[in-house]
Amino acid sequence: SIQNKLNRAFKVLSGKGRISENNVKDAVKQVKLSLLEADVNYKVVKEFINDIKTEVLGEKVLSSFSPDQQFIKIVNEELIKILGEKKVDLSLQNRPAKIMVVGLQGSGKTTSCAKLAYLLKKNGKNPLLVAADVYRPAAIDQLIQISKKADVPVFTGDKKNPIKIVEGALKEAVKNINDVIIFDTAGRLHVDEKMMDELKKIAKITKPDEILMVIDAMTGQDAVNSAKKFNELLELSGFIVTKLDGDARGGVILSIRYITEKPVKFVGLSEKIDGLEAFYPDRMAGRILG
Amino acid sequence: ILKFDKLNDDTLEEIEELLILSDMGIDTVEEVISKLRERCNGKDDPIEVLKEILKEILVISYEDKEKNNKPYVLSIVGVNGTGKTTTIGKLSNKEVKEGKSVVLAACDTFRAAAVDQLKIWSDRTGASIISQGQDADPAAVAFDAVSHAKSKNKDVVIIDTAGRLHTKSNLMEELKKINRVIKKGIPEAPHDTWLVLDSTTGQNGLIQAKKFKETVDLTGIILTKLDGTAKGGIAFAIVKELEIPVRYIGLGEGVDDLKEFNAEDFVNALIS
Ligand SMILES: Nc1nc2c(ncn2[C@@H]2O[C@H](COP(=O)(O)OP(=O)(O)OP(=O)(O)O)[C@@H](O)[C@H]2O)c(=O)[nH]1
Ligand SMILES: Nc1nc2c(ncn2[C@@H]2O[C@H](COP(=O)(O)OP(=O)(O)OP(=O)(O)O)[C@@H](O)[C@H]2O)c(=O)[nH]1
Ligand SMILES: [Mg+2]
Ligand SMILES: [Mg+2]
Repeated sequence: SIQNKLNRAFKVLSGKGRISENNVKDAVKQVKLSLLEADVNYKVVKEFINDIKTEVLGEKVLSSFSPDQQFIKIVNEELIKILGEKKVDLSLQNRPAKIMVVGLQGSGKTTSCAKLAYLLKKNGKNPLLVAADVYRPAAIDQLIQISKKADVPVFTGDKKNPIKIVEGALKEAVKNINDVIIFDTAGRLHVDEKMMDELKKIAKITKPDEILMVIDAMTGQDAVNSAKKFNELLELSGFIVTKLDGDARGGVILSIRYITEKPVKFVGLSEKIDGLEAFYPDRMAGRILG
Repeated sequence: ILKFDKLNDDTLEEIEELLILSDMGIDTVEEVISKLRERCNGKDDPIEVLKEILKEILVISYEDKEKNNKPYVLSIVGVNGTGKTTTIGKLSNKEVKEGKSVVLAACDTFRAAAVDQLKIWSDRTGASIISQGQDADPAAVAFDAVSHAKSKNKDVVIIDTAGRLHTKSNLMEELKKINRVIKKGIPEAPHDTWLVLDSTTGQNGLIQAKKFKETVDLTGIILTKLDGTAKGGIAFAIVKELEIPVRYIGLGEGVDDLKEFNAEDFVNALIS
């Protein structure tokens, strides 16, 4: 066909018929640096680049691109695939459905719990918030105050024992006919065995439909350590990535997706009660690649 | 524990990986690696040379503003959730134990229960607190606290500010306003402004430090949550490029979990 003839002529002219290790060397370096600047984990970057190289080397160069450009185009497509090609909804099977919100200190859990309650209420649910952080000064007050903006009740129980509080919340939800329970937990380190055991215990008692780990978008290389540990100990159902209204590139998202393969269900885009949105993988790919 | 008996390409690659994984950032890492190459001769222990290079970056002189100012006014700033309020609790505990009278200014009038949280820390440590409650003007609270400290002859004022992303210009303007108003009470105040940085923060930490420095002239950094597995390597780029010292590190959520920054300990923990 005329198209094939033209293509072949183009190939001869450009002299770069196939993608070789050499002619994408610059693009590989550029992508590697860009992903590291974006805080993608170093080991993930190396594996990701190798996976792409394996796929791409020997491929025909499309006549409308240089091998470099084609490599970057493929990187972008692969990024989107790893980030999760489509939006994943909350899976709320049980009556009442239960959502446990966990993560490191200061990541945005309490704020995200209230935002989730607001969103679910807007969608016709009757949520109950549970204040299971008895450690941080004024954590319970904080949840009560923000929940007013969501117009959702907060169960506080004895305000002393997280295990007793979650048990009490289950009973309260039956009494109140709540159809979703959202458990706010204290921030904790993945290396704090006693606190991680507390989470396991809460999960055992509440049998959650969702265990969402809240991750700060500005987190760097260490995110794979905490995400991996939380996932191993709790079997996460997904992530919420907060503070994306800043200018952090958010490479942490590629790292946690690559390592755990659990979906990012929501992103935090402001401190306000309506500041929780669905995660769009293609928009994120562009931001990470820079 | 890293241990090499000579410097070769494999050794350098392992060191490079360790440093990148610590959040040091590729530019700083490359500078360190090239210094290591030029300084390391056949009989040096590469790890000892590396430690020296890293320590040199972190050691920087600073003025002790607390010694000659009464009241000494310290402002604490940073993005959301890094540990500012908790760090203020720890700092006030240290000061009170050293016999100083401390006033905390509740200038986070925005976030839910921020004032309640600071009040608990003032109760725990014996510091007094000046607050005008939720939604008050932070600058007015700061002025109030500084005036109170002056008239009551207090030693230290520590200002807790709301977490804010450096990309929000109206919030950065608010910080400038707080300082303008404080200066009406004490022209040289705040004597110190320290940025509280979460040690799990990646490369964005450098951008944060730059933006806050442009806005309120930072004089120090506090690195929190070093009791986790994050190494806080972004501190190297911040100290080097902005010439600001790390003053303290946070090692937990308790009132005593604060340590004065020591470059040697920090570097040893990073390399281990
Ligand atoms: N700009 C912005 N700020 C956020 C977002 N999510 C949370 N924050 C802020 O981040 C800070 C920490 O949020 P919290 O909800 O207290 O975090 P947490 O994980 O519950 O903290 P701990 O309970 O102490 O572990 C607060 O200042 C929040 O207002 C977000 O998506 N964007
Ligand atoms: N493990 C650990 N946790 C810390 C440390 N410093 C603070 N935290 C925790 O981090 C969380 C956030 O601390 P805050 O003091 O509320 O942080 P903040 O910067 O004032 O937050 P905003 O005012 O909302 O911006 C709390 O759960 C603290 O207990 C630390 O050094 N180690
Ligand atoms: Mg919380
Ligand atoms: Mg605070």
